[in-house]
Amino acid sequence: LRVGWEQLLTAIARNINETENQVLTRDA
Amino acid sequence: MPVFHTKTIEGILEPVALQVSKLVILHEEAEDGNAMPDLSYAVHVVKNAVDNLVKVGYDTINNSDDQLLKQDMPPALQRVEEASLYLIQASDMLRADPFSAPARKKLIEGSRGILGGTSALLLAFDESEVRKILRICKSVLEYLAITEVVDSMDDLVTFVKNLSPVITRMTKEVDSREKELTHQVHREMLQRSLEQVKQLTPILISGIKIYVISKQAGGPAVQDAQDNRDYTVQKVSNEIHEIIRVLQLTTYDEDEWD
Repeated sequence: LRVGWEQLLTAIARNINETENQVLTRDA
Repeated sequence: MPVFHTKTIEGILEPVALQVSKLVILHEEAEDGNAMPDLSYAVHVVKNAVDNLVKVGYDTINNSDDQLLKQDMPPALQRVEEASLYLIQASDMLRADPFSAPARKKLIEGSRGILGGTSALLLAFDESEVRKILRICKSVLEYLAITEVVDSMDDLVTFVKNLSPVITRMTKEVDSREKELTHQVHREMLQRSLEQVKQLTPILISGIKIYVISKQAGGPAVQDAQDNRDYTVQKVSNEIHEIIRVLQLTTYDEDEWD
């Protein structure tokens, strides 16, 4: 379960960074 | 599972959506009470990412002239921020009590909230991108509307010179969009209409040319030439209206996340 929650939070952080990149890319 | 409308959105959200689903099941199985790990570092990383996203989001809102984007983005950003606070609260609660059931619930709600907020954000951007393509399509329609005033070869040269770059841009943008879509039926509809526009454009130019020559020569052929020209203009316009319609179709349903 430990690995599961940490993996999820890591995936969420990646999701947020990719969303941010998408915003920047489209804004450019 | 929700259907993601574009490959980009699918690529970003699907891995997290799968993880959330998996964790919800694990959480339910662990209801009997296993100790939760200290998640404060992982939550801190998420909080930093959210802070950056929110900053970039508001910069974009301030710099954009798209009123709908300005309207759609703030609620999505607020949703992500609130969800991030849920994660922090959950992490604090778990540090105090690693068996806390409300903390687990908050973790799941926070994870879902971030997923929902980033989906809404990506969707708002996607719709803004679509509006840009729609504007290009509408500018082609405006050019087509002035076909009837082209009655000399000089006019025709100017018309073609102005129309060509706009049509080229439209076909390029619609072609890229079509490749981005995950919905096969929508893709095929766009491909079909785009192919029609490509085939009809030289026929349209030729039709206008025949009309100009007939008009200069005079005689009964002018009416036929005009009818042929107008028929082709109508066909191209219909295809562009169809492209505009299909570009606005979406299978996305944000409620799926709730």
